[in-house]
Amino acid sequence: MTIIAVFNQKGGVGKTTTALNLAAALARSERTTYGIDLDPQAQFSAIAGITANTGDDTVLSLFQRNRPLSELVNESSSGIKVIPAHSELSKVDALFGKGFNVVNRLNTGLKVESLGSKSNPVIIDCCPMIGVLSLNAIFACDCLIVPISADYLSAKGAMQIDKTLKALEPVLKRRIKRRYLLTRFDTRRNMSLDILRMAEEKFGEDVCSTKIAENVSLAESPALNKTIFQHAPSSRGAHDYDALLAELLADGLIE
Amino acid sequence: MTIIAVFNQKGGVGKTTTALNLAAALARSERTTYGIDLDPQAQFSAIAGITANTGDDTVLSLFQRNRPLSELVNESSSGIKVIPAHSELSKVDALFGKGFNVVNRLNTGLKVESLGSKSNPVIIDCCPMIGVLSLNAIFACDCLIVPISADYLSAKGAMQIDKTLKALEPVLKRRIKRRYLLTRFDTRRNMSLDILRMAEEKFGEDVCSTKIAENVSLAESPALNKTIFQHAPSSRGAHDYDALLAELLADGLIE
Ligand SMILES: Nc1ncnc2c1ncn2[C@@H]1O[C@H](COP(=O)(O)OP(=O)(O)OP(=O)(O)O)[C@@H](O)[C@H]1O
Ligand SMILES: Nc1ncnc2c1ncn2[C@@H]1O[C@H](COP(=O)(O)OP(=O)(O)OP(=O)(O)O)[C@@H](O)[C@H]1O
Ligand SMILES: [Mg+2]
Ligand SMILES: [Mg+2]
Repeated sequence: MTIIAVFNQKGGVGKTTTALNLAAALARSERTTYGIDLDPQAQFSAIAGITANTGDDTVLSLFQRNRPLSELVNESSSGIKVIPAHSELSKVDALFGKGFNVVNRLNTGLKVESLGSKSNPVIIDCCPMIGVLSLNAIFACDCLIVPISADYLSAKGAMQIDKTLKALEPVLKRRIKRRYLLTRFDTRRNMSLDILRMAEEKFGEDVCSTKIAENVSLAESPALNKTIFQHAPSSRGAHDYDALLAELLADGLIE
Repeated sequence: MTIIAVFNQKGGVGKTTTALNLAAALARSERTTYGIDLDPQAQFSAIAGITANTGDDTVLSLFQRNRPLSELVNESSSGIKVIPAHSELSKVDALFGKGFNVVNRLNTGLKVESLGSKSNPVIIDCCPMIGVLSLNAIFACDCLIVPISADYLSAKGAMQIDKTLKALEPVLKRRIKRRYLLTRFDTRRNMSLDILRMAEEKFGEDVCSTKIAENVSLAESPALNKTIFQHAPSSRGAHDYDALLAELLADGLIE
């Protein structure tokens, strides 16, 4: 089973950059890879070159009328099969905020279509809010990746998630696998090493050995609607996301 | 009138860093300065050392029972008078998302208490979402500051806001004053200069001449729950936020 959700309630820590480039690395490794955009701001979709015309062409229709996920898939030049987002996705929290029974909607939708199997990995990009959408991603995933952008406020966001996951475990009846990924890592800054040490003390083995370096090519690629592999395949950023894929494969978190 | 809202729908672009340090600069200039935290993640509040015990000690009570804002004020060692946030604030979007008549609640609450006058400036920190809370900030403010963190995705967020503001003008019956503030500006990166040029072409005079440089002291101060002036008063970050205050005073956006 390979469904990975990328979440941190802090904004701007590299969720989209990670979801997109990890999915692209998977697609380049000859795996049929799905990318699900659960952020109403739809940046993952936009960078991958996919625009949903209405909310109905997104996961919103899974919630509103149980539309099969396979009908929502778009081929992208990035190689990723994209299920896009749209601003109307924000309705999900407003419509379904009250019932706790909607948190398994995505989980069920994926299983019904056999998505997220070994041969069909799924990467889910989340928005920086613990709402119905992000909870669906957390309940659906086999592993949660929490990017920590080498600064205190994003590390604080990660600590918060640790608490949230503990609170959800009795409901889920299992411990959600998670990996904390240092991003925007600048070895010249003491703060980066400070944050790494904090993360290792708190999360131990769950901290990825791979760190994504601060690399301007990663920040440039969205402007061209490209993944790092399309924009700068020999860059440090491309190397780091390949290394992350290799680590997740070696650890059995991706099969 | 001096009510400044700090908003950009992109995450992690420096909204809280700007709201906090601009408010601190104002407080140091001997003005009675109010900081209103409208982000359920309450980072502005936390860094200023203020924890709301319940949602009722936040702007939520203004919405739920028209509680006077003056009852919500806390003295902070930063010198700012803080009206804090709390995770329960996220209820506002769920409860009031439907009616458009709630967008003036903060506006009215401030006027009733004569907050935001020349001698009582108010700075409002927003979350990265265009919902009821952020709309209240936009409708209440005399000037909107949009931080742009010198990368393409945050510039894209700023373009989006420009569209949103245009759409709101018929409802507001006035043009909302706005300033775009380049933050995390790194002169060694071509991308920073690229983004500055893009912003100047699109927004012209509305781009602040002051740019907040990428400065590690600004990233460190939250860890110590300090403003930049408490943590590193001779740092580049402190200098830049003082310069921002001077520019806004010279332009008459703050009186
Ligand atoms: N390793 C990196 N090196 C350089 N820039 C990076 C890196 N990772 C991300 N960025 C840039 O930092 C900004 C924030 O990253 P990104 O949008 O991926 O974060 P996010 O967590 O998805 O944000 P949001 O909370 O708004 O969804 C973007 O401009 C991105 O291009
Ligand atoms: N000029 C700067 N130099 C260095 N670091 C900065 C600068 N401005 C902000 N930061 C750091 O960047 C991160 C994001 O900043 P901040 O939290 O203020 O953004 P935000 O827009 O309020 O985020 P959110 O959308 O999550 O509310 C923080 O760790 C902050 O300390
Ligand atoms: Mg994102
Ligand atoms: Mg903030």
